[in-house]
Amino acid sequence: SSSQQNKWNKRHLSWRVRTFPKDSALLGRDTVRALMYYALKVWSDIAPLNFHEVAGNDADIQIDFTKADHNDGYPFDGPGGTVAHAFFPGERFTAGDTHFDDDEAWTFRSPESHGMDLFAVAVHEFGHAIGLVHTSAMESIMRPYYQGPVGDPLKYDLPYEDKVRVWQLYGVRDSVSYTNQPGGASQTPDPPVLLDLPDNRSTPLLVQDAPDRCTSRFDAVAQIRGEAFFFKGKYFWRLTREKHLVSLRPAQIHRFWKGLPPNLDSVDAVYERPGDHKIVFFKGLKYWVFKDNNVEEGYPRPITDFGLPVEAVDAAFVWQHNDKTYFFKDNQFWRYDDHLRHMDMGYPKDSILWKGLPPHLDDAMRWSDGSSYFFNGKEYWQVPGSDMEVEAGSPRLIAKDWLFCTEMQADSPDTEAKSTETRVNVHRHPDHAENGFEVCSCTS
Amino acid sequence: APSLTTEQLDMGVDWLSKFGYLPPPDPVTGQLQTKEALTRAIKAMQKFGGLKVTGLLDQATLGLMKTPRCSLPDVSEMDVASRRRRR
Repeated sequence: SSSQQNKWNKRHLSWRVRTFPKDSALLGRDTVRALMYYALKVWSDIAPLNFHEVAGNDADIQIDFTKADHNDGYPFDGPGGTVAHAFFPGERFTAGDTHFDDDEAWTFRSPESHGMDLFAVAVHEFGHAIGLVHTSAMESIMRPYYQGPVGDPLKYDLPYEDKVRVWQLYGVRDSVSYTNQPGGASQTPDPPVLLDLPDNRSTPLLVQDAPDRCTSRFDAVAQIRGEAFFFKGKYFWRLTREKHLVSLRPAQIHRFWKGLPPNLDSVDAVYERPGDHKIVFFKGLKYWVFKDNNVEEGYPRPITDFGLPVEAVDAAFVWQHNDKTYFFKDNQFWRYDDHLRHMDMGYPKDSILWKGLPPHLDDAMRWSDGSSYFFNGKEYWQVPGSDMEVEAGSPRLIAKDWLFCTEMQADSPDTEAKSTETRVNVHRHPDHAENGFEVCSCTS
Repeated sequence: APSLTTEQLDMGVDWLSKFGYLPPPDPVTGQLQTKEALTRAIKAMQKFGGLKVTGLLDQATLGLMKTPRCSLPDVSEMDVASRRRRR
């Protein structure tokens, strides 16, 4: 193989699928995102690199499905021929960007005759995106020629030749977290993280004590990797970035978020930390930090690490306007800098500064529309952009606008209150969901 | 090997240029590739692709040229230059 085409100096790389295959009948958007996630994971499992999906336009690795001449010097040529390319880390404006020919029939877990295996090609292209060039080694994934599907993404094991070349570039990952144990002994693969249905699919019947999403109030709400998570008791619901409910049934927290104590019966607040995009869970005096859906070693730790003098946290979110982390407890709030890891001076302040918010919060989160959302009971308040005042139409009902419940379901009496206050005047809003219309969202 | 059609030869030369085995024809003089350069390029491509190294655009070589692949060249300009320097 020829000389390496430089490498990334930073270790945290963001990615985003900017355009999807036009003919998405073959591959749904969530499947495409899941395949990109796993193709990147092949490399981050063995090299000290961390990839995280973002929603914005400033991703390090922008992924596009495009065709013919798309003005980057590598025009595609219709079905067959050239099928994809990626830009090396050293490219000035396009470093890491990866393009797939939208004239190909991209497939997943299909026979070779049905088309081009997207996962196999993506692993190859992301090899370029981190700095590897083509090689003549017959078993390498970096051979320039398409060699057919490489099997199940959850069980894929990179050829040793390719591991050596990426170790030469970046060194070995200290805590190797193989998708597969080296040496081929395939253990049950890690469950797909944040990109596939939580593994409660195997429990066809709803566990009896599972809460009802239409009448609950929520312990915590968070935007994680661009998706919305609503936590209640030992369960959570998940919405894709298009606000599609992944499943009408809640998933069980312990079966997806690995490493929380089994006796944990609920969480107080959750947020995705800026910078390394790890996920922080709070309960009482403790907090846990997750990389993807695995808790990191050394947790739980005391929330005094943040300089919080309180005995618990009601709400935590990152304000898009300044990328600072805000903690709320009762009628006070703190501002914390997650990049510098210290509390900003002059806090706590009275939460009345957030005009129009209720005195107590269940949680808060940022959303991809640029607004911040505050949740209490069955209602939510929207604060646009960099304002500190709720927008006119707030509060609205969570169940109808986020969890696809009909008016009747959403307004039925609260099964339990997180605080003693009762809901006296539930505001009536035009019904967003058609009566009796259940929303089913299909993901990968 | 059966004699090549002009189209096959053109396709082969385009392919070898596209993927870095042949320098692009000189845009000023339109200088075409010499036969030696072409033979050298074919041998390099056959070696990289794991084919029998004949220096000819035989069926196996033309077949591999038709295989779906990554757009990026197999030989970067740097390699071509460093090989020239070595020569």
